[in-house]
Amino acid sequence: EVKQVGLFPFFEQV
Amino acid sequence: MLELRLVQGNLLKKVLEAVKDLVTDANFDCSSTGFSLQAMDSSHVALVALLLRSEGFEHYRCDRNVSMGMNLNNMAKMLKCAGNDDIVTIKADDGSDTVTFMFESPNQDKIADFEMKLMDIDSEHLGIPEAEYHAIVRMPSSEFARICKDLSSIGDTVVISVTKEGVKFSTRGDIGNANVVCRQNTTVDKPEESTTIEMHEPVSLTFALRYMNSFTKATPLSSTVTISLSSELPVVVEYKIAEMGYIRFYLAPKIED
Repeated sequence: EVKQVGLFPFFEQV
Repeated sequence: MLELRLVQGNLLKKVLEAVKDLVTDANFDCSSTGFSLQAMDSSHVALVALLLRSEGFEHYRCDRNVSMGMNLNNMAKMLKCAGNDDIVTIKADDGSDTVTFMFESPNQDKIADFEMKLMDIDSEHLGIPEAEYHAIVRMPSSEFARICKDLSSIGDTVVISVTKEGVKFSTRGDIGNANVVCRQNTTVDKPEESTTIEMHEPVSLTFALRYMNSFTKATPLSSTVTISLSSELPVVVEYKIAEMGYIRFYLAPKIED
């Protein structure tokens, strides 16, 4: 089973 | 005062068609560098980054940095009223809550202006680090669009794998499975029809086809697309906009639960 992850673990809010 | 005159007005029409289904409302930022946008989809899975450099405009006046919140569907509605050969000028006065799109026919016999209300948008701006990618695939944008469309009739996700053999797009669904392999091909006469694969190490990642198909709405902007993959980063799907800049889509992968 694959799960969709979001962008936040990869990119930081500035 | 802001005044941006774009001779190739249809570029702006194509940009809107490329992003309006992914993002509803977005801030367009105008600075001495150019006209840009960064926005995420509502589920924070995909991000679009657009840059139209100031040098690409025939006239570019931006007295101070401005951020203009726009509803992209409404903006697309207004830009659809411009002819394909029209020159488009974007105008806004300091502190105004409206933006004006002016359309001029090439022989100047018809001039129209459409004023649109701006909106306040609280947007989250993400810092995108410069990164080394494990593999960079450059291929005809129409071919990539075709593969995404074909695979989405079979399954919901695509596994993109890059090895020294080439790039493989795979899906599986209730009715069966499908694999499309594209090998490096630089022998064709036209560079825009070639496929090049720059691989530092093999990589295999899974993505939602729904988003990939949405990205391919940018196909009319560029004859080639560049797909940059790394196992630790969202994929980047980039369409260069000739002499002006780019539209880049970032998509977080699907990972084993």
